Amino acid sequence: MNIFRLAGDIAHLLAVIILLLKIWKSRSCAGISGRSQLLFAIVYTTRYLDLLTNFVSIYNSVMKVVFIAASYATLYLMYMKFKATYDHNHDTFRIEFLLIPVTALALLVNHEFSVLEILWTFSIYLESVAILPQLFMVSKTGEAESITSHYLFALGSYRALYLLNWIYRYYFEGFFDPIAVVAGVVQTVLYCDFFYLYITKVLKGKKLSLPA
Amino acid sequence: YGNEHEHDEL
Repeated sequence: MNIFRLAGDIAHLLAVIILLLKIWKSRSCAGISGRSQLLFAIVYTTRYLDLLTNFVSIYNSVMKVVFIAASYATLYLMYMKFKATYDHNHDTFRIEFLLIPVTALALLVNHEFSVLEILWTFSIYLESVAILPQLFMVSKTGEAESITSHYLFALGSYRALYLLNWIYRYYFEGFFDPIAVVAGVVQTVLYCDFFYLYITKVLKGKKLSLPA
Repeated sequence: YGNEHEHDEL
């Protein structure tokens, strides 16, 4: 555990808490992509199956349980409790265009051809693109509430901080996982446009709106 | 190659 990894995990935790609180406090999931949230639930479920087979640390296990529970809680709020507020007209990204290539890639490029390993690889690849329906929704409506922007910033920062963690681990621990690193770079690059808008607009007190 | 199969990260 190094400072980048810890900061990344805290950013990740903060993101899921911001999202749950936003929906709970406003009693609305307007502006949030249910499709991205569904993909994240699939990501956590397939990645953290090793909770049952491999113990790393209390910290590791608790965080895994929290991420799985939070993702299902978010889905429950969006698709059940506050279903009426779900903006499905703007949430139209075709997730099969992500799921099919990601499945194929996980079967082709993995560390080991075993069920758990392929599911882990699948989750890493899927996570890297899971935010696309949400970014697509923001670009379609042309704006995002500030709280949604904070959520996206925290979620994007998490993998960017993991990149620093991987650089640190490469130099100081000789650790290098090309699958995680390449997917992490892709994931972070997808947020770059958003990061730019967040820093130039939201942090200056303006609403995140895209030029028409 | 390090311990890539351990997946100690989140």
